[in-house]
Amino acid sequence: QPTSMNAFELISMSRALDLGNLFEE
Amino acid sequence: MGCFHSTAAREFSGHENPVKLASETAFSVSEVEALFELFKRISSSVVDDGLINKEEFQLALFQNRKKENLFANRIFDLFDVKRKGVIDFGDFVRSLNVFHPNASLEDKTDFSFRLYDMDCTGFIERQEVKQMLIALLCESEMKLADDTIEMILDQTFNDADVDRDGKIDKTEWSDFVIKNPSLLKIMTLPYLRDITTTFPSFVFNSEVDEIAT
Repeated sequence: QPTSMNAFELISMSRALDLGNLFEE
Repeated sequence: MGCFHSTAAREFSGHENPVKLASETAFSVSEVEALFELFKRISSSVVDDGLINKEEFQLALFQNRKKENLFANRIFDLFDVKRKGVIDFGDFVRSLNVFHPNASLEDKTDFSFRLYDMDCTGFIERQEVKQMLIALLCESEMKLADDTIEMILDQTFNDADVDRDGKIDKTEWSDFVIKNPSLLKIMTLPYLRDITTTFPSFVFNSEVDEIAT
């Protein structure tokens, strides 16, 4: 439920902030 | 420390020496060399110039070189330590070092603060957080009414902005992430602990014999 989360919890869901993607073939 | 064959030295010509990079980071020499294989793959994906440009970074993150993204731009800028508009191998290794499980909480907190301080004012301001929140909603095609967004921002700043000056300073951020450790989840890549086994495809090029230290 987004309204119970703080803004940074939502923001950290961005795909761009998962640098593990750099390692994907 | 690792010994380094002349062929591998040729391999790294024009790049910082992996033995030196390993001595400055949580990575072993062979892990730095494995990262070099990853770096070569990304830095040659659009222009084979031994440097990662923004398109190559976006391609590596999204498998789409044209996908502009607020957060990818911010991460790229933070990795581009020398402000050259490209990421060289030394920047790449030192920046990824912060995401190592063994990197300090302080380094992770500092990096995440700079990540969210979009305008580099030394504070995370409400307008910046709103901009990032809207960018996230667009990226995930989620729709939230504006007053819901304002409510989330109110709640967030109520928790984080202790001195109520409308912005989050470094100390407030440090205290906030201690209370909300999940916010630093993005700052640790567990498999950086041992790249050489997790990414065997990078190991076959390895030419550095690690001498037991």
